Amino acid sequence: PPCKARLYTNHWAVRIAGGPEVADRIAEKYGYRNMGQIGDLKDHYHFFHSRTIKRSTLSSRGRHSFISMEPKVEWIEQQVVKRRIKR
Amino acid sequence: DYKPVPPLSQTSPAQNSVAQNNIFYNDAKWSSMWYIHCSDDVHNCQSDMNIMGAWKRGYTGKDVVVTILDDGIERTHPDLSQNYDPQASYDVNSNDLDPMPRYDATNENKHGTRCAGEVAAAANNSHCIVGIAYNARIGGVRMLDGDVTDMVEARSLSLNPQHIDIYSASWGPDDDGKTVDGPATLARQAFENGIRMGRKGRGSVFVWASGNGGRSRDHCSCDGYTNSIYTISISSTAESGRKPWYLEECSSTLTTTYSSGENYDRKIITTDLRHRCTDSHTGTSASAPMAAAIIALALEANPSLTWRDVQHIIVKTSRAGHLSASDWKTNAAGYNVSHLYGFGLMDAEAMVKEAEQWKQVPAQHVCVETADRQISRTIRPEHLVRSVYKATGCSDNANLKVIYLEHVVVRITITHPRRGDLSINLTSPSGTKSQLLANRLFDHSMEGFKNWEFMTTHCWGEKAAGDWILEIYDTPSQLRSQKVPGKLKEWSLVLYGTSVHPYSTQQKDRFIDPLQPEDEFTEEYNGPCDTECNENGCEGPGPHHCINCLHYFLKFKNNTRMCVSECPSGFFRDDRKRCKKCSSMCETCVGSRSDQCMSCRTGYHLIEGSNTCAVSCADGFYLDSDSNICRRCQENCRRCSASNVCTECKPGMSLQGHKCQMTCNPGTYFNGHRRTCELCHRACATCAGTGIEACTKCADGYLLEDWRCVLTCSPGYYLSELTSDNGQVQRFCKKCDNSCFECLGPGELNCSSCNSGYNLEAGTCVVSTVCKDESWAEGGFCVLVKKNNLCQRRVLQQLCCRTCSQKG
Repeated sequence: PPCKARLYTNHWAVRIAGGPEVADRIAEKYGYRNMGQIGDLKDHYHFFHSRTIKRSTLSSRGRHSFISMEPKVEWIEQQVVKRRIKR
Repeated sequence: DYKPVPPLSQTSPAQNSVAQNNIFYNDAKWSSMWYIHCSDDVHNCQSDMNIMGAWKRGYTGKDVVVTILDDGIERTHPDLSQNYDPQASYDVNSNDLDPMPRYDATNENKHGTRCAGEVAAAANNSHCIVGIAYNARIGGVRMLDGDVTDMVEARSLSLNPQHIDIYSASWGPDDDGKTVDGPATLARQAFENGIRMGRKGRGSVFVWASGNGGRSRDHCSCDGYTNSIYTISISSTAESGRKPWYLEECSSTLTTTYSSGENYDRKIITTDLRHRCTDSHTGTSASAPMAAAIIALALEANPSLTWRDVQHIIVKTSRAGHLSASDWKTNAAGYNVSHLYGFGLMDAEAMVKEAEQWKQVPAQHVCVETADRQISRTIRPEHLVRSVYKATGCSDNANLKVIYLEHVVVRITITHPRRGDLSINLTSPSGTKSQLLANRLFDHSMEGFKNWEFMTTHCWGEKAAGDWILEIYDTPSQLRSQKVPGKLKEWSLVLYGTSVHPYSTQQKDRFIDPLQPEDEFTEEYNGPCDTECNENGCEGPGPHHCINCLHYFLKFKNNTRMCVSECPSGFFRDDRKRCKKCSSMCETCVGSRSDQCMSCRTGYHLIEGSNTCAVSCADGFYLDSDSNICRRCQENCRRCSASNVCTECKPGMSLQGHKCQMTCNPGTYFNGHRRTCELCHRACATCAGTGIEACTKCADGYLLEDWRCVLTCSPGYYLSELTSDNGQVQRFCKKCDNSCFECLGPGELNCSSCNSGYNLEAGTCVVSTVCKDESWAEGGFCVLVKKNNLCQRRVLQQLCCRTCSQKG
């Protein structure tokens, strides 16, 4: 049977007000790479961290986790692999 | 405004269809596209999606953009390259602009290409098929061929929303019958942004394939994508109108298109990977792109339709036709709806006709009514929890007020040891019952539901205010080990709709024939109309003077009509808002047949299950006086009392307690699990179950010893005989007296052998030890020991050796 545990990736979705420059600065400060805005969702950015585990059943913890303490970071979520099937 | 009809056939007359003005294309599989050629004599199908009718009106999807969110799109396919739109495409998995699928030996990534062909395969290019919107622009987003995260979904759903009109998705959470999952934060945000700002403020249209978990007894209300008010959830029907094996049912389904079904049903043909053509495309994945294409035709007819206008038009024009479902009902707004098919089969021509003259519906209002927050209600096994909430429709707030319903959402939190044992129903103030959740056999989760939103479309058009009834049933499955009760923690009702009638702005121009002399017209009436007349006015003050009715009408034998707010008793409303007569025995009904009664006239009772009325309840039924319904007795019961206590069983059954069980021959017993008579153990003449311990009477040659049947009495037992009143001698083994090891009869004087430490003397077991010195206990104490037959206890025997050794 498919694994029921959550599978965390090394991608994060972040909501940062202030524009792409602010997002770039915060990403660089904590070792992330800002991959750009998520689709058409304003102020939502895709952050990638190359030094965290690519797939893990545990959410990632480390110095990079302190990003959530940044005042301009309104929301952050480590991305989880979802099981999706074609119908 | 003239729109040219697509080009006619240039091939030989033999290839033309029978009707003179039918369209013909030279695409290889054109003649096999039975769902398009419905109306001709060759392909004849029972209900038509009227795609040809929409084409003849000039609508082919021109300037409409559709994107397929899937595993990629073969943009080089000869049937797709003409209409391919790179601006409607992206590769989210590889983060580049090219959505070409990844090729492998198994052709795993064929799905998106198959979906795309149904929408916009080019017409008359000799290749494969013709897409339903064959002039639409088609793109694809490669997003399933890799890790699918919330972000991947959101990026896909929010791709170029000012350019893309329709997003079609034929995927979702697992249809294994035990998953509850839906869009997460970002995907939900993408939906909300899309309907608010997409298509330059008119709202993106999201089309979603309903679940394919029919075999797993799945329920599409556990899929948050199809359950969303922002998506148009699409069901499938086979050519025969029967439910396909993969279909799930739920109250969030809006409409249906054709797909494949059983082996004898015709298939859907579409473009396949590697430039091929296939008839293997199946499931609701074949239906959603069809629906997307039909919506594209409607958007071409009227590009200013909003996302809600599209849903309104679908509700108004979809038809039950020959689609087979046991739960078709007419809601209070006059729409036929079922849990399998929503409002029925899509009708492309009717949709484009409505779209042409459509006026936007009023703004959506959202009214949140928090029903039960303070009190936690226990859900006991095999019991029902009913919660009634009197909704006002937020009538005190003009910005939130909902009078005419669209979607209804119930947000609910339940704790329960086995989620699949739950079923939930919601009944609207007008009496329309939606099954929000059915039992799911394979869902053994203990997680319950946490603020899960169940959605129903079945109350569309009804009034919002009034009593809403939520019912939760717990039907414990045999697999459930704990009968721990669940709890309804809280629930709230979210009503979506409008405060103004959605169609009150629809204008219909009155036809005026310029050739008719003026004095042929009656003088125009300018006075007030009856309240039951709609906006088209009237020719007099009475309800029979209305040009069109607001609600329903009665038609009389002299061909006159009268508008009414509700159909009177003894009438039902059909899908054209006409009040028609019920069968003579019905008081209320859903049709004119005698098996379509909902309640009966005085003197008659409704028969449960058959919806017929009868003077008295037949065998096998009892009268429930409270509801005036003849309800079924228990299984195998022939007659039962008014409180459903069985009094007589069917032939071959016998009443045991209050239940009827099969009467089994002597030597056999009724196995309730397998529901058959099975042989008793050979030692039993009759028994209550399997094994030698279940004998109730011993077979010949066997003796009853305690609860067992034995051939000879065990040591410690003696053979006893008892003569019954009818002279029959019963032989059985009885336990010897405690003082004997073995015996020949009852009492302490019939021992035949003794326990160690005792000697047999004249049939009695006496202590055999030689007493040493007289112990301190000899005397009254030891007399008491002997009197109470405690000399057999070794300690006391030694202590009172002398006294115990004495006879007597």
